[in-house]
Order: sequence, then C-alpha cells, then structure tokens
Amino acid sequence: QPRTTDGYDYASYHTFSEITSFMDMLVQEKPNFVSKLVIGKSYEGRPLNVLKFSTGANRPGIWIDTGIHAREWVTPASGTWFAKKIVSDYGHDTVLTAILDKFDIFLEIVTNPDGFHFTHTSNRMWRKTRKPNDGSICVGVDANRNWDAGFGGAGSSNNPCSETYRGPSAHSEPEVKAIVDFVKSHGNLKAFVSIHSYSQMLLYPYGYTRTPCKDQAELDELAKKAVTDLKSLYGTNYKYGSIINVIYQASGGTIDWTYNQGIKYSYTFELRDTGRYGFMLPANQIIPTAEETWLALMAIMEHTKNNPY
Amino acid sequence: KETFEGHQVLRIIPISEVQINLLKELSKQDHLLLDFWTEPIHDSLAVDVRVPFHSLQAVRAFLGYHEIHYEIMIHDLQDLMDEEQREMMKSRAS
Repeated sequence: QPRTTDGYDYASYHTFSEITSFMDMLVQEKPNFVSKLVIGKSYEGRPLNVLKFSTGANRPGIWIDTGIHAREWVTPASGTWFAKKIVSDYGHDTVLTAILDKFDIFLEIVTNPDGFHFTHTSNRMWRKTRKPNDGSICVGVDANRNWDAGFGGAGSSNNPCSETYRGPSAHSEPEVKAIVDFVKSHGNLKAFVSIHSYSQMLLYPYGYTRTPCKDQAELDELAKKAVTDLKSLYGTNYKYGSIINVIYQASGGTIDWTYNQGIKYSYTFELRDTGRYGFMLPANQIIPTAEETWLALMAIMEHTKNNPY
Repeated sequence: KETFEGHQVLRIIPISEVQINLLKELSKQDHLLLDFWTEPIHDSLAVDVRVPFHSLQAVRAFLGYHEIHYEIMIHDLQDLMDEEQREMMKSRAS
C-alpha cells in the first residue's frame, strides 16, 4: 500500500479496499479540507463513502458520483483522480479555488461497492447491485433504473434477470436510498453529476419522458460548452442532449430524479470509448479519460457558481 | 470465478431502422445469452454485444444472413481480463 496519495498509482485499476485506503489517506493529509462521510451501507454491508471537500460551513453543494454500474471501472478510477486533482489544485487554480470558496464538493467514488467487489472477485462483467431478488435466481438491480422518476416505465425491465431490472420499488436499493436521503437532508445541492462509461456522451434530463425539461435550453448550452472544453485536450468527440433523445428512453434514472428534486444542473456522463475495448478500457487510458472529463466537470461547476438559483 | 474464454465483443454498425429492429429481435433470444454493452437504438449509434463462444456461430450467421455489418471489437474477452489482472499485479509490485 502507498503511504501517501502522491504514491498512489492513478494509472492503475484498484480494488474497493485500495480505493477506501486512498480516501482515508487523503482525509489524513488534508483534514481541514477533506472529510469522509459514510452515507449508508450497501446490501452486503460495505460503507457508502463520500468525500467532502469543504472550505467553510453551510455551503451549497455539488455532487459527483462514479461507478454506479459495477463493470465501468474507468469511472471510479477517474473519480480517484478527481479527488486528488481537487486537493492539488485548490489554492493554485483560480477557477477551482473560487468554486470551493462558495461550494462544497461531494464525491462518491464507488457508488455500487458490492457490485464493484464482485467484478474484482467473481465476474468482471457484473453491472448491477448484489441484492438477491425474491422468487428469482437472478441477483441485483440496475441502480440507474431504481429512482423515483417515471419508475417502472418504458426503458426499464421488471425481469430480475435483465441487466436493466428496475427493482421491486423505487429506492429499494440501499445504494440508491442512501443518496436519496443525503440529497434530501442536505437540501442545497446545486449540481449533480453522475458518471458512467462508455459511449462518449454528456446527457441531461429527461430519460423517462419526451417532454423537455424546463431548463433544456440552458442545460444544452452548458453541455455544448462542457464537451467543447473536454474535446480541447485530446480531441475526444462527445454527443450531448437529453437522455431520451440521444440514447433511449430510460425510466427511473438518477438525474431525472435529481432534476425533479430541484437540482437544475443535473448531468450524466458516458466517458470515453476508444472503439476497441468497451468496459475493458486499458489502465493507461485512465488518466487521459480523467483529465479530459475534468475540463467538462469544471465547466459545469463554474457555470453553477456563476449562475445562482 | 466466472471466466470468458472465447467470448467475443462485436461492434455492429446498423444502417437502417430495419436492421435496428432485427437487432432488437436478436436481443430477445435469451438462449444465446447475449450481453448488449450498447443497445440497438438507432442507426447513428453502434451496437456492442458480448457473445459467448457457444453463440458465436449463430450470431454471425444471423448478421451475415441479414447483411448487417459488424467488426470484432474484442477477439477473446478473457485475454483482455488476464492482461488487466497482470497490469494490476505489476502496478502493486512496483
């Protein structure tokens, strides 16, 4: 195990326990800036850890999560890089410093720890949570269909053996419920970004309905800016738009729920696709992926800071 | 531990709504145990599907019969997983 976060290998994939150790090191190194919140427990009892980056009390918040689908390994790997980037750049990068002088940033690096552990130990291709389903031999729920936003509608499955099984009821999964409870109890999140991979997209609500969200024009403009910034680093092209228009109808999705909770800047990413590896993106792609995504995240966070609501 | 010897990931490039609908039909063939990494939605998006070894012939025949273009994105998924494991071990050792 590395002794400091400087010694952590950001260009390699890591297990849940290694990522947890990384978080603890980061907190230990910057105790006045970074803290670790445990917002709940997964079905198998793993802690749902959230890093909080804060420079003052009673701030509005920006939420970022990675890894809700277990096999999308590049997302928690990028989240780890983001955490270090936030710590490294605060006080040096004027834009990030200004953001952190007004907002707290919450970062959940492993949103689905049971599934993530399962990908490391039993089935690298696992996507869902690990809670057994009553009356079925199939395990787990697609946590990105489990939210109370058009729950049960088209674009999700009621078959426990499907990869898009929505679960028995909205927020039935502890991994989802923990975020729901956190969002509600915090009450002042202004941006919410949920990060997936892969297919190079930046999406905003809605997924469950064709009715455009009321902020569509602004969200579209900001998405355009974010993907332009992202492309400036390595030339990676992203599509952007509402979920239902760019990909497909998907009911019960994360950011539809957060948007309906009043979090205007709700986005979801699909990180880079080299066209050759899918979920098996080689580890040497982690840092380029994280670097370019960071530019888009900064665009969203800065816009959130500059456009209070 | 589940392994994936001989599994291939095909990148399918549909060019019409008809082909999309054929791929949707293919996705309903439960016995093939296909794992769609990206779903057949519309013809501007490629479809990536993991095909177990025992289903490869049937899927290739289906695609060939309907003249649906595809490339092999991953020739042997387990090879990539083994490589990923080696990389992780190397990283830990260093």
